[in-house]
Amino acid sequence: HGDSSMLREAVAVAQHHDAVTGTEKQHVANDYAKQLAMGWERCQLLVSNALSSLMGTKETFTFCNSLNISVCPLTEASSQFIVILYNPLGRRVSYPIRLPVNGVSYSVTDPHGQPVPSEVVPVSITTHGLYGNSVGALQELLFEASAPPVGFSTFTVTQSPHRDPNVHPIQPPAQ
Amino acid sequence: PQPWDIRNEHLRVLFDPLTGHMKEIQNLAKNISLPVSQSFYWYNASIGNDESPQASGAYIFRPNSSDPIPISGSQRIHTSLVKNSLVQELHQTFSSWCSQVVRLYMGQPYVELEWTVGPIPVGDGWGKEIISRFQTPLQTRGRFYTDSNGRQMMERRRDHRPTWNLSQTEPVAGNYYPVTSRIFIRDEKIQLTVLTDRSQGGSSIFDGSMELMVHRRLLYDDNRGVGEPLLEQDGDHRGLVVRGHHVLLLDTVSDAADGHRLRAQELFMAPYPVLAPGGGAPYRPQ
Repeated sequence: HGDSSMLREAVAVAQHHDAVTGTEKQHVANDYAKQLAMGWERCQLLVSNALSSLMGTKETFTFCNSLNISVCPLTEASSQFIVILYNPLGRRVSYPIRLPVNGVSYSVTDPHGQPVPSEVVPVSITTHGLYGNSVGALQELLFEASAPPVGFSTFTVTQSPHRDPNVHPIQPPAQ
Repeated sequence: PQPWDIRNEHLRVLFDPLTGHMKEIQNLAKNISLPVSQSFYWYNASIGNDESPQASGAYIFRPNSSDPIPISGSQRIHTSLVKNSLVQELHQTFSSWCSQVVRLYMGQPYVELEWTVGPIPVGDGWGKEIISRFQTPLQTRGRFYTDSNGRQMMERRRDHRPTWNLSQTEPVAGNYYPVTSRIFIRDEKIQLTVLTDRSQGGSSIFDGSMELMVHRRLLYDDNRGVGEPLLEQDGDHRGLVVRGHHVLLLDTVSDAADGHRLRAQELFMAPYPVLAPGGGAPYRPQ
């Protein structure tokens, strides 16, 4: 049973001027972050229920909160997975999607089963400099995903055994 | 040597091969070219001086000098260029704690600057307020524009307030404004807009320049009530690492709003990818 009330309360608390501007004491900042994280966790369940209802299948949905530092255990370990993209805007949009992976080649298909151009690109070296190579994948799968107005698209990603011969990364010598 | 470049069907970004810094942005469709240099600097946080005991802190931004210090100790920064069919990007390392990826996705009419800053070192005893500064030859006549809570764009004039005669005593802090979603500078023809992924402080300290504060770490309380310095750190007492991105748009003044308004909506209401292994059982809410 998911619900959004905890996140709603956490966001409401974060309307305080100290939370908006960052003038709170450190232990209060920690509490704001904790409340938001707990609220988001409960809300994920709600979103999962909604997506199951909309898609007509019961999936084990995963929310990778650390995609900004190229960390997502599901995409790093799986040879096949699906990506669901919900677009809250009233017009079709297209977004570049980056997912950390460990394979060298993947195929991506759109909701109609049509192939979507994709490629595996190296993660910025600076990420690995920061985190000492201990966290995150070395590569990311990149593809452009589009989603309909106020709707969602489902993309299927499957690992391929061989590198796509059409993709030739060019890496001039680093300075 | 020839400049390095990254490009897609909309834009081309050139870099100086000797320094590794951004040098120029071209809007290919509009045939616009603008020299733009961008780099990271830090303002040395004031701990108070003869004029005022006010220290820089959580409430107060008060650098002890109007001239920020480049984060990269040398003219040349470390770079690596990656070109693929869907993305072209230049990785820039300014220091061990400040780096950036300048990125062009195929089909997207903007330049993405993904910056990673921190942990800010303060072992030298100086609080630091980190900025990303863009410098262009645009004749901006002391004017720049920031948004008011993502709604109306407000004209800001350097060292000026619209409703009273200002005697400016803080040439940097006195010209900083909230940037909730975007900031831009322009001349008669060209507009350079930066969209932010979070609220930041920003300004145009001299004509043609634009800057945004991306991170700060301070050692003194500003004595305005919080009672502790803005020194957020992790369990190992290291400062936080923050990552974010700026979206850069170059367009004509007449067409710029079309681009930045739609793009800002897409940033604010960006879809969150939800993942699943697939092959789930059929499900009906009943």
